[in-house]
Amino acid sequence: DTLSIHQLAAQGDLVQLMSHLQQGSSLLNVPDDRGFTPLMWAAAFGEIAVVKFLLQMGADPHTLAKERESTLSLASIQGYTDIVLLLLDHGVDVNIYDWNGGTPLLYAVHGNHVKCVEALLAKGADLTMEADSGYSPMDLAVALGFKKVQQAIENHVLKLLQNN
Amino acid sequence: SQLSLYTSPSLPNISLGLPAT
Repeated sequence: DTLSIHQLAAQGDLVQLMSHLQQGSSLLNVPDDRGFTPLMWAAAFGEIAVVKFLLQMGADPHTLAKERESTLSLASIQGYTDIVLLLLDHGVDVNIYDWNGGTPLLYAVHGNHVKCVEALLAKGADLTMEADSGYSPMDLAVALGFKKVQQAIENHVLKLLQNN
Repeated sequence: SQLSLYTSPSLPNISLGLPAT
């Protein structure tokens, strides 16, 4: 049997993906049983070439899965900074939150991805947005003992203070 | 060929295992 368009996106199989999409552009944003689109699968597995291709084909980066999971959060939890920046360039909301209050910044912190945290902060990620359990990005960095992430957040706050 | 399937993407529960604030 053939792989689904979601599996092809996750595996970065551009050639098969192209032929799959020729059958019908309606497949471009087709959600799987949990509401994840091919773009979400590609972002979740770091397949930037597929992400670029799907975006060029008109895939919607704003779509949310059933628990409001976003493509941006899926890239952030894995620390795929290049994909995060590409999505932000396509105008997705840096502060999109999901059912448990997760934001891309909280997920980047949770994954201990310093570069991704810095990129999100530079693009206006809101440091005051807390998960539903009340953890702010800084709380989370401290609770998880991620010193470099904590430093990145502190440096960002200092920069904000100096600019005002 | 044996099709290797990727598991569905997911997001962790951010506060799992952390003390209540």
